[in-house]
Amino acid sequence: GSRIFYERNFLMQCRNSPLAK
Amino acid sequence: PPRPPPKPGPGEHPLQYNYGFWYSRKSQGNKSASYDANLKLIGTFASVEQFWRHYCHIARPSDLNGHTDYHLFKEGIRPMWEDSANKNGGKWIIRLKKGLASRCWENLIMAMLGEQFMVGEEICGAVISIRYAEDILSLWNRTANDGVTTARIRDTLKRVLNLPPNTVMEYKTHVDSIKDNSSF
Repeated sequence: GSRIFYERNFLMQCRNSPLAK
Repeated sequence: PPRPPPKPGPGEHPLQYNYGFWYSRKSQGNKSASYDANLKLIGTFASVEQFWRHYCHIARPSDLNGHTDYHLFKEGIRPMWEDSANKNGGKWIIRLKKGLASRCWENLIMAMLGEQFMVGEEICGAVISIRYAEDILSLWNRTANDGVTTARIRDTLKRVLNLPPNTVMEYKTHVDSIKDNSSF
């Protein structure tokens, strides 16, 4: 299957998501 | 009993692998028995959002004191040389001047969780070791004698950590660490 890649900037944005609180 | 593996929640972004967050602190006294006994699993996660929920509740590496390590390893791999995933492996070691640990640790784990190393199943986990005069970052992989893989990991580390050009990087096999029993 395909691997799941994330760029640093995207991961940092997720930090501010309500789901991450 | 073993805990059930974590799963991404609704709307969360899954990671390629599940991970475990570990903490260890050197204790006084019995040196040989202490490493395994001092390893504490903080939690496991399967998504980006679950990672941040753990991360935001623990102290940043630069705010730790004493002889303390954080370990972030793929679920199922204990952060020990003897683990079956590690026993033929090794690690890149980067010694950091005081003050750089939090930023470099964050850059390293962002690259690992985001699958930026492009070495298949090779990455096992990452460690930040807080010490008295310097801090030490290490990235563990499965196969120490695979020169192509270890070179690719080194090159990605250089890129994602954005370290000063004179930073020394050293590769050490876990077999050698077991032999001299003095990794740092």
